[in-house]
Amino acid sequence: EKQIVSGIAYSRDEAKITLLKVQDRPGVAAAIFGPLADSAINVDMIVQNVSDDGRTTDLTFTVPKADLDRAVKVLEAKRGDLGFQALKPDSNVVKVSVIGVGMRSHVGVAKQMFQTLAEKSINIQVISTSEIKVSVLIAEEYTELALRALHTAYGLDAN
Amino acid sequence: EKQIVSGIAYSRDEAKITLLKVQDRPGVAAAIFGPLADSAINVDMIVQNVSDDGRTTDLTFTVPKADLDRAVKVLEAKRGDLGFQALKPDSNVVKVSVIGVGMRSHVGVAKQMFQTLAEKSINIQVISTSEIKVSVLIAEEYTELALRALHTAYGLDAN
Ligand SMILES: C[C@@H](O)[C@H](N)C(=O)O
Ligand SMILES: C[C@@H](O)[C@H](N)C(=O)O
Repeated sequence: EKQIVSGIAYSRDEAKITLLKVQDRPGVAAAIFGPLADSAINVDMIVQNVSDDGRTTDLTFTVPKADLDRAVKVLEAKRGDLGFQALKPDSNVVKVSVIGVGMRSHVGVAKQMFQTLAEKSINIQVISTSEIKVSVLIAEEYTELALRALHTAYGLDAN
Repeated sequence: EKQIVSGIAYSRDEAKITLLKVQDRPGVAAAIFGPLADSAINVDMIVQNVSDDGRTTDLTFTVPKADLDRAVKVLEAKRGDLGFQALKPDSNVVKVSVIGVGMRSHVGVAKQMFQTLAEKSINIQVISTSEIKVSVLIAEEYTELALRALHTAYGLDAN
């Protein structure tokens, strides 16, 4: 199908938190996001992949940079209950999204986006998709480089 | 803020593929989705979390069930180039999404969704979010149980 990329969006006001090795059993995600919700912490991305070992998995989510310290405190206080192995905060990321109109499948947009970032040697840390977007987290230092390269790749450079 | 959940969506026509321990360096995501795009395989969700060890990470994506065998073949053919440790296909999943209107933050919807699934002892395998949705992959056998519980939890049971 014809894939129309209508724009590139980005947010520099995101910080990520990764909880390493949470228990992969019912109730754990609820025990993480319950306290975050009760503390009125804004969460944008939530990314969890399957468990490798059938027992644990990692969970990453993003918050506004101003909420990072508070979110870390809330989760550290729950560490005993939750039993995660480590908590890694990182405010050094930017979220970059390619927005597609009429994307019945993400595969073409994903291929182009990932190839463009690869050509600039930009490592992709986190990937997430929605109906209209393919989003990645990359190191914040690459923001302008990534945006320029993606605009060119999708022919969005017009003035 | 007032979070309005406008509906629950689901798709039974999704199969997931997890590539375990892909190299976490620029070019790897491109090398995975390039061949998939060239084989015209439809990809819906793509979920990748950060690397635990700084060297490898896992990547999960979903395809229509009818595309699963073909997607597996494409990637197995690239195994030498890509160097992943294992490929795990799984057609036994359903994607369930809570759709929120005016969700400035996903945290309230996520808390409710995850608590509801936990109460039914439904394990959450994969989590991904977008502007208007919080989506999970769970085992397909829980489809009706999850949908009923979520409709009740969000007060969408009206007849
Ligand atoms: C890790 C977490 O998502 C867990 N599987 C749960 O269902 O809550
Ligand atoms: C794992 C994969 O996303 C890799 N980090 C890349 O940039 O391509």
